[in-house]
Amino acid sequence: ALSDRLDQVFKTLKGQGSLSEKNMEDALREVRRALLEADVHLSVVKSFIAKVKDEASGQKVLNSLTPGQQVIKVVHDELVAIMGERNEQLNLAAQPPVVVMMVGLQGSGKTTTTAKLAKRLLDRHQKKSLLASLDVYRPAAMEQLATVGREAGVDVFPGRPDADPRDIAQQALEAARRGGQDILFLDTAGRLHVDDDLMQELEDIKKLLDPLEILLVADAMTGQDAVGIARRFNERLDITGVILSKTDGDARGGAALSIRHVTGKPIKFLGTGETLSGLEPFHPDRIASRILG
Amino acid sequence: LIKGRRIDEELFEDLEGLLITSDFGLETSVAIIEEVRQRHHREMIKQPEMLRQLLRQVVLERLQSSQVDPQPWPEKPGVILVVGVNGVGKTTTIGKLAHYYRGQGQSVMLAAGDTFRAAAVEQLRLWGQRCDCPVIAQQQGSDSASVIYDAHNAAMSRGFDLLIADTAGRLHTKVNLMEELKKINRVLGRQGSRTTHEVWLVLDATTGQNAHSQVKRFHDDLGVTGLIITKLDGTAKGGVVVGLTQAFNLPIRFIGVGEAMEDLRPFDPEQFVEGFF
Ligand SMILES: Nc1nc2c(ncn2[C@@H]2O[C@H](COP(=O)(O)OP(=O)(O)OP(=O)(O)O)[C@@H](O)[C@H]2O)c(=O)[nH]1
Ligand SMILES: Nc1nc2c(ncn2[C@@H]2O[C@H](COP(=O)(O)OP(=O)(O)OP(=O)(O)O)[C@@H](O)[C@H]2O)c(=O)[nH]1
Ligand SMILES: [Mg+2]
Ligand SMILES: [Mg+2]
Repeated sequence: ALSDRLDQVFKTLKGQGSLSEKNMEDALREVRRALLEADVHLSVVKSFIAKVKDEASGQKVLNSLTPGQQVIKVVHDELVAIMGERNEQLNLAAQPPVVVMMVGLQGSGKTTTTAKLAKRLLDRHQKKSLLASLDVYRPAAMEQLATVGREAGVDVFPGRPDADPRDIAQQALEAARRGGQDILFLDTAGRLHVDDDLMQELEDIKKLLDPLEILLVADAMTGQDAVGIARRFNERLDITGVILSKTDGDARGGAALSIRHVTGKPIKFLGTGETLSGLEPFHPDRIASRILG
Repeated sequence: LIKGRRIDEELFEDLEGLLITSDFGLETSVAIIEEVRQRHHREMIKQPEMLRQLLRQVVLERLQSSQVDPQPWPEKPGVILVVGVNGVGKTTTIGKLAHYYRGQGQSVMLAAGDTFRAAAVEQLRLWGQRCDCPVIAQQQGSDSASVIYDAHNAAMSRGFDLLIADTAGRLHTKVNLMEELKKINRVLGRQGSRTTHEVWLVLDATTGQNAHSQVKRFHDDLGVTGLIITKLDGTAKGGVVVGLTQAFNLPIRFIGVGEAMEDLRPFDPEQFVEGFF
C-alpha cells in the first residue's frame, strides 16, 4: 500500500528535521504511481503532484506522525479538498415538476440509478416522481425502466420505442404536470460523447425541458478516458452533477478525481449495489482513501 | 507525436505518457518503453519513423504471444458461457455473436441465464428474434444454472451447432455471485461427455486498471478461455489488454465496435495496434 511504500522512502528520516527536496522527490514518485494505478488521468496527476509538492515541502516532521504518514495526510487532505463538499443534495428548488436528466455512456448505470434516486426521494422526502425513458434504441430499455420504477413504487410514463425522444420528453412533462408529480426523471439512452447526433439530441432535450439537474452517471472503473468523457458531456450540456456508479467493487475510482478536476462539478451520489437501495451520498474522504489505495 | 523530433529521453517520456493515457498502466508502459529503448540502441535506430515501427512491433509481440487461432467446437453443440461485470455489453455481444455464427451457417440457440436483472430476458429475446435464434428462458428469479442446464439439453436434443449462454452482470468481488457462476460451470461440465466449453469474459474498453482484478478473479474462479473487448468505437483504446494478455496468456476472440448486430469483429492484433499509433 502507499503508506508502506512511503515509510520505505522515509525510513532514515524518522523524527528529525523537515521533509527535504530529495526525500520529497522519492515520496512524490510513489504518490504518482499510486494515483496512476488508481486510474487518475496523467494530466490530473501531474497538476495534483505539483500542488502537493508546494504544500508538503519544508513542512516540519511532526512527532505524532511518521514522515510517510505526514505526506499521506497532505495528499489525502488535498484530495478531499478537490473532491468537494460531501453530500450535495439534488437541486429541487423550482416549481414542480422539477426535471432531472440522467446522461452518460452505454452501460454506466443510468436506468438503475434513476429508479434508485426516485426511491430515495420518495422514502426520505416524500417526493413523488414520474420516470420517463427516452431510450428508443436499446432493446427492452423501456421495459427495464418500467420494471425498476414499479419496484421503486413510482410512476413510469408509457413511452414507445418508435417515437422521437424529444416528443416523449415533452409528453412526459405534460403528464407530470397533470399528475401533480414533484419530479420528472428523464432516463436517456447511453451514448458516446463523440457521437455528434446523439449529443445534439441531448442538447435539444435540454433546450425543450430546461432541466434543473443534468447528472452524468459514470462508472467507477473508468480509466484514462474519464477526462475526455466528462469534458465533452460538460461542454455540451453544462452538467450539474455526477453520480459515480458501481463503487461496490474494488475499482480504485481515480475517475472521480479526473472528472471532478476537469468539470469542477460536484459528485452527488455513489452507486453502491445492483438493488434499488444501493445509493449513498458522496463521501469525499472515503473516495480519497480508496484512490490512494 | 514523433514527427520531426529527435530521439532523446524527452521523446521516450512523451511516448510513455502516450501509453499511460491509453490505459496501458504504469508498469506495462514503463516496461514497453524500456524494451523500445534497449532495442533502439541495439538496432541503432536513427529515424523517428523507425522508432514508431519499433514501438508498434514491441506492443504487437506482446499481443500475439497469447493469440491462438480459434478451434472448431469440440462437441455438438459448442457452448459459450458469457460472463463479466455489470453493463460491459454481454447481452448485446451475444446478439452479435449469434448473428456472426449464423452468417457462417451454424444453428445457434441462446440461454437467458440472467434471471436477476429487470427486463434481461426480454432484451435477449429481442436479440434472438433479430437473428432467428430460439431463446430458452424461465421467469425472473428462477435459478440461472437450471435455465442453462435446460438450454443445453434442448440444444443437444435438437442438434444445434452452438449454444450461447448469457449470465447476469456481477462484480468479481461478490463471492456468492461468483459461486453461482462456478455452479453453472460445473453444470455445463458434467452434461453428456462434455468437459470443455468456452468461458468468454467481456471487458469494456473504457475500463482502466481494474480490468486486471476482473480477469484474475473470473479466471481463478472459472477458467476463462477467451476475452471480448467491447465499446472500441469510443475514444478509449483498451490499452489495458496488452498487460492482460501478457499476465494471463488469454486470447482476445472478438471486439465490439458499436451497438448494432454487425458491430463485431474477430480480433486482429495488427489492426488493434494501429489504433494506438
Ligand atoms: N454492482 C453494481 N451494479 C450496478 C450499479 N448501478 C448499476 N449497476 C448495474 O449495471 C448494469 C447497467 O445498468 P443500467 O442501469 O442498465 O445502465 P444504463 O446506463 O442505463 O445502460 P444503457 O441504457 O445501456 O446505457 C446493470 O447490471 C445494473 O444492475 C451499482 O452501483 N453497483
Ligand atoms: N458503443 C458501443 N456500445 C455497446 C457495445 N456493446 C454493448 N454496448 C452497449 O452497452 C450497453 C450495455 O450493454 P448490455 O449488453 O446490456 O451489457 P450487459 O453486460 O449485458 O449488462 P448487464 O447484463 O446489465 O450486466 C447497451 O447500451 C449496449 O448497446 C459496443 O461495442 N459499442
Ligand atoms: Mg439505460
Ligand atoms: Mg446483460
